[in-house]
Amino acid sequence: TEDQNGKDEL
Amino acid sequence: MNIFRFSGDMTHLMSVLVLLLKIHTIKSCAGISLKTQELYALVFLARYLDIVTNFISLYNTIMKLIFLGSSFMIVWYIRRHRIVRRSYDKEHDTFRHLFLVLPCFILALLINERSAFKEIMWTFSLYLEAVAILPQLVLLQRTKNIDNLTGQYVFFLGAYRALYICNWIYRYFTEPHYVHWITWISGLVQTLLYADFFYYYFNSWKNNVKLQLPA
Repeated sequence: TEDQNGKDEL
Repeated sequence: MNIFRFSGDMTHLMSVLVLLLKIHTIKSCAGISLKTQELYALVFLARYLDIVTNFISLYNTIMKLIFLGSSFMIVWYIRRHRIVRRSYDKEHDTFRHLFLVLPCFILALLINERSAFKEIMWTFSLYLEAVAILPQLVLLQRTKNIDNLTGQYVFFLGAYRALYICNWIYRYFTEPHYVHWITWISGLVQTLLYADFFYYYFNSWKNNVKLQLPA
């Protein structure tokens, strides 16, 4: 579920 | 998700809970910078624009809702709550929002990964988060007696940043194509701002004396 862009971070 | 990232999120959550605990139970916001809290509300608003359009995980969405909700709730408490607002240290919390918001916005327009609206707002939120703690640190310096909860609040925030750096190092070595200069540099700047605070925090803890930052 973690996306390539690092946009899965808060 | 790795352990650093998760621990970082949890210390971030702890910082918010400590602050809400202080405000809600003691009904006091003494030593808390409204400016910093308003900047955080703006940070989350700008960063989580994709909350409804881009689903990553339930964890992610819930955490976003918590950070958005709590930041606005804290601002509401300090500005509007009949009792809490009386303890707000207006005289010492004099930092101007615009001095931080404007340069961050201009920088986001100039330096970003893609010049799309959401991307620029996301970059703006990273730059702004890096410096949003400044009004709080200035206020701590001006405050003679920093109470334990306020000290812990800033400590947890700093710990969250430090853990995120560990998370980036871990991801860099374990995930292909994980390179994010903008996130890293603004995150590093943000963490360095806590260095001074950490130094005095650990000293006060080691020597068992009340935390006080030199003017």
